[in-house]
This record gives sequence, C-alpha cells and structure tokens, in this order.
Amino acid sequence: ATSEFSEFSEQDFLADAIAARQIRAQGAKPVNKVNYMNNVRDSYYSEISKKIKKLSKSDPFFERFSMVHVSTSIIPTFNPGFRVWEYNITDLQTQEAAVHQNQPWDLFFQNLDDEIDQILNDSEVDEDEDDSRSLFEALDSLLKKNKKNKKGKKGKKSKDWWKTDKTFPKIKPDGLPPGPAYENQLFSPLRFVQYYADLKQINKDYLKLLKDGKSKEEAASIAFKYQVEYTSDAEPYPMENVLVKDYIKLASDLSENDKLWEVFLERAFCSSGYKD
Amino acid sequence: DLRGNSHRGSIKGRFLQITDLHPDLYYKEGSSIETACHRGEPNDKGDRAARFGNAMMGCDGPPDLMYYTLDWIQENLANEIDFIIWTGDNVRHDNDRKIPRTEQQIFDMNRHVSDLFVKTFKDHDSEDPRQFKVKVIPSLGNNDVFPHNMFSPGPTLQTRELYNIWNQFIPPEQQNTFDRYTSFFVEVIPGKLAIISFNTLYMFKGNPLVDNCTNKKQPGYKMLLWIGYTLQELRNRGIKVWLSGHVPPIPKNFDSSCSDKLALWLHEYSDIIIGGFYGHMNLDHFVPIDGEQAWEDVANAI
Repeated sequence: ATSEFSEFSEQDFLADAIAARQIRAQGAKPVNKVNYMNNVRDSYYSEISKKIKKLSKSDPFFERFSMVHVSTSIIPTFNPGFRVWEYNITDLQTQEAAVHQNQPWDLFFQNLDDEIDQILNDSEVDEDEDDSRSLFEALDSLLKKNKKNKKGKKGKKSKDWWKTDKTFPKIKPDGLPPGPAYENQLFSPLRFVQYYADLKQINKDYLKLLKDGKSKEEAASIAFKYQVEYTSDAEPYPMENVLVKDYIKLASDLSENDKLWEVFLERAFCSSGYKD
Repeated sequence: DLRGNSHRGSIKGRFLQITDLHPDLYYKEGSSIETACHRGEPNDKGDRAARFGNAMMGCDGPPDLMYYTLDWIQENLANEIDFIIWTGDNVRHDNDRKIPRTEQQIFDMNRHVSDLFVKTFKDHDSEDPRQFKVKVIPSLGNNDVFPHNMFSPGPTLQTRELYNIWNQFIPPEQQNTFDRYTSFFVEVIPGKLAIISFNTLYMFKGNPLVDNCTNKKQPGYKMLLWIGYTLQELRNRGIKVWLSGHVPPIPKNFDSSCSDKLALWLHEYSDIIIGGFYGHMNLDHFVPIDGEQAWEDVANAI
C-alpha cells in the first residue's frame, strides 16, 4: 500500500495503527496513566508556573484561560466516583426577574438553521479558497498584532478578518466585566465535593455480610455506599474558591511541589492506589 | 414558562456531574476477569468478578453498580441538587470477540440508561413529561454510537433515534437542530443559566469521519457555527453557561484546528462561559485552556 500510494508514508500508517490500538485499549486495564498525568503537569501546569507572576500583573483574573474539568467515571477503571459542585446563588434570591423582550426560542432556531444553511451552501466562494482566505487574514492580523507588541504598543486584532469565516468568534467587546468563572458573583463555582465508592471495601463487606447470613439484597444495600473522597477546600491544597484564578494557582503549586503532586495523582486515580 | 419567581426558593446552588457508566448486561458476578467478566471460572481469588466490579481490572461496569449508584444519588443527593450533567458512554466496550456489539444493542442500552435517569429524577407528580425534580442534561459518548467512534452529521437514523431516546431531556423547539448537530442546551435556571451539551464526536480524532474544523464539509465546522450562534444569543439574553460533552476538548483528543477554534470561542465568550465538564478519560483532573495561545496557534498552523 505504501508503495502504490506515495502520499502516505509508513509513519502515517504506523500512527494510525497506534491510534486504533489506543482506541481499542480504552476498555481495557488502565495503562500509562501516570505518564499521561505527568505530561499534563509538564505541558500545562509547569508552563503556567513559569509565567504566573508576569500574567498576574497584566491579567489579574487570568481571563486568557478557560477551565476544562475532566471527571472520574462510574466504570471501575479506577474506583467509581462523581462530583457535586456548589455555586453562588446569593443574588438569585434577591434579584427581581429580568423582563426580556426576546424572540421565542423556536423562531431563533428556525433563523439559526437558515443562517447556517446559507453559510454552508454559499456557492459563490470556493471552499478551499474560503478556508485559505480566512486563515491568511487571521495570520495577517496576528502578525500585525505581534509587530505592534514588539514595538511596545498594545496590539489589537483586526476588526474585519473574522467576517469571512463564522467559525472564528468576534473579539469580545471592550469593557465587559469578568464573568462568573473569574470573579465571585452569581453562578460562580464556589466549592466541590468529590464522592467515591471504595470497591475493595464494599466487596469485602458484601461477602462478609453474605457469610453472616444476610440475603444478597440485604448485603448489597448495607455494603454499597459512596463516601466523600475529598473536597476542594481540603488539605493539603485547599482552594479558596474554584474560580479560574484558584485553578491557575493550584496548577502552579502542583508543578512546583512533588508532595502535592502525589496527593493530586492519588485523587486523579480515585484513591484506587493505581501506579503505572 | 417558568420565568416567574416561583422556582427561586427551590434553587439549591448545587449540581452533579456523572460520566462513563458503561453498564455491561453480560457482566457475570463470579466469572473470570480475564474473560471480560463474562464467563469462565476464575483462575484464582484475584481473578473473580465481584458484584460491584473490581477497580483497575479492565472489565466494564456491572449493571448493579449503575443501579445502586443512581439509587444512592436519589436517596442522598437528589434533594440537594438542581441539575445533573451526564456526559455519556452508557454502553459496554467492544472488548469481547465472542459477543460483538450490535447497533440495536447500543440503541437499547442507551434507552435503558436514559429511562433509568427519567425514572429516578422525573417529577412523577407532574403531567408534563419534561418536568424533572432534578434536570438532566445528557451528552453523547464515543461508545454510544455504532460503529464505535463513527458519527456523521445528521439527520441520520442515529440522530433521530437519539432524539427519541432523550426527548424528555431536550427542549422540543430544539428537535431540528438536535437532528443535525446532536447538540442542544437547557436553561436550568430559565433566563439565567444554561448548560450546553455539544457533540464532541464531531471534533474527535478517533472519529474516522472527522479531519479538521477548517472545511465547510466537516461536521466540526458545522457544529462550531451552531456553537457560535448559540453563544451569541445566550449573551444577548444575559444567560451564563456551562459547556458539557463527552470527549475533553484538548489537543490530545481533538484535531488542533478544532481544539484551537473552540478555545477561541471559550476565550471571546468568557463573560458568559463559566467552564466545561467532560468524561471519557476516567481521570479526575483539570486542563487550563489558553485562549491567547490559541490565537497564536492559529497563526502557526498556517
């Protein structure tokens, strides 16, 4: 195949084969997960640690970052677990309901379908040409921005280039206050509680209860339970809130402190004791 | 229309995320772990499939683990939470050559798990079939589709069947858009707070039908249009939003043109987006996405 179709290299086939193997392996025993977590630490947390002081001066709420929360599973890859988040509703109790004069949602969705169809069916622009043009303009804009930054002036992205490709967002309007992810306000996440089921203990208790003469259902009802694994404000790295700035600080701390990292890993693997 | 004040006293200020249940109806307590916990005598004590599963041994979830988990949540947490973000993978893995998965089995299990969530969290006193005591927002996992990982833009048999399965969770006015993108959002606090469930398979490297998010024919490109219009409308209405989906939108999982473009949206709508919840990787951790870096990556990608 490689010799007949020269556009594919052996490396491509090898990469595809490895990817396919990884996909199949998802249902199997966990492997190399510490390695993955160490990569997260190196690629994300350490990078933040290197520039946190500089960033905190220019961007005190760390608005350049968004947080992706990846959850542990119920399937016992490690121990089963889930999380309860607590969020700020203080102002919700006192605020009057805002009166909106918005169009009905069904009308919005009808218009949305039409608008997206129009973009996708726009035959005036060749697809490849359209892609390259928008990306070219994006590059052009960024180069200009970088050039300005190098001169010590605050760069501003071009206001027009994104109009050619609606899959690029418009630049956030100036003057918008930080959202709930960045500054404590209505709907800000405040804290979380991580629950887990200690399967080894549950199964041990279950078998013992059976031995003691309980029925299967009685034994299961007594033995099966979730318990708090940890909370976001628990030692050894209690978080004040769980805003982006709290996570950025945590990321920095985790990259610098091996003892904290050990605890973080234990929690990442849902207190199962997993090692590579 | 629940825009009045009547719902406010009942807001608890808590919600739950749950993911990757993977119940396996072929799971057999007491069988050998080495045969996917499906059959055979255990080689030794450590090879015995336990009733609620064995951590780190590679089998899927026993159905009892799912039933008892939802019962435990119902008994201990349901009265304390406002909504549940449920990020997919409700079907066993394709890990036993003697029992390959079929499309019908996958539909059936998705329906079974969905019915279980409805039964557990619905408001059974209400005549409205969409009235829940605890609202549930599902999203699609890579194991919830057939063939494994492969999912094309709708309308298709699969998107229509998924709507049928999840119809009590999806606002009816979003049926058509759901058919196309398998994505939707729910106003968990009407006019104030929404949860977007988006189909991450349209950006997932493991989906053979996905190459990038730069070509109009690509499903990820189409879904980014949907995400963009939806975010702008939510901003116009003053609604804050959490994102949710199955596969975390990080470069390891997404084509870079998809993860970068999504990062741009997260960045430019950070006034309303609070964050995102995902599953798939079975590991409890967080990944900070740098929007400014994403702008640079777009330039470098060229």
